[in-house]
Amino acid sequence: MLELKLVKESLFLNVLEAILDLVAVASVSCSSTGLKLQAMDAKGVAFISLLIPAKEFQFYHCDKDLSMGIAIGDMVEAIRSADKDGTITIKASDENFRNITVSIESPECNETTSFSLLLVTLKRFCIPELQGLLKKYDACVQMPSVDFMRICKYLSNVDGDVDISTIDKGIRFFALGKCGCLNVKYMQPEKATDIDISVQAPVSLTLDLKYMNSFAKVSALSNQVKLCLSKGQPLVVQCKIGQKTKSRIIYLLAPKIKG
Amino acid sequence: SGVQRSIKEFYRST
Repeated sequence: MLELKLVKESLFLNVLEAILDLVAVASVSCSSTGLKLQAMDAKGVAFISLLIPAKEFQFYHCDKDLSMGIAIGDMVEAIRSADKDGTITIKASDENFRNITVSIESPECNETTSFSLLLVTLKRFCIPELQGLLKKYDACVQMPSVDFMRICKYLSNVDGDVDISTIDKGIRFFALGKCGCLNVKYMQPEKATDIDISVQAPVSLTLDLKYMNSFAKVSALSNQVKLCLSKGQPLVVQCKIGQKTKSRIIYLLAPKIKG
Repeated sequence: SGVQRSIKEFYRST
């Protein structure tokens, strides 16, 4: 049996809101240590992995490992109407493993609304263990998420693709659209800061801009974001969710191949 | 622009 409780204004729900423009259904695995959500966008271009340790929830109990397909779009839609201080409880039982129950309790505890959400069948897709993969990556950029969001906002003025390339002591974002082009150079400052750009080998990736803008939404929930690039490999965008937590989200974005 | 690859193409063997 699984039971977890959270307040409506929790980071978990804010993250779900932020990823909904990419995915509407997700594979959710729960164990005694926490919850893992994985989802791929409809075109199979972006992959999202979200990890929330059990202690991040107001209450968390899972006595048996569970894996289920959840229409997170429908779930978030139902929770949106709840009071901002309301408490959300999500339950799944072993006896009836065809749906989950989501209950919303008002802050005064005088009103409870429950709804049953049918589970969906999803073909699971597993990616390799990422930390091992990233050791072989060519370049990593740790940067404040406000910088990443600002750059994505600049890029959103150009409709098309973005080329992210390593340059001497930094990286370059270049977008070419119908109305013109945009060039952003992001360099490693001389003084120690919260920016860390490490380049083992030159790399350049061409990526669909619309996905970058979706990633920027989630990075708004975190102070720092880390981009990892490697030749011919998906872009990896990682960020911790919130401060002083071990919750984290990882995006993978498949590049475009020129020619 | 280029040819969009999918995530599955990179990790198909795993």
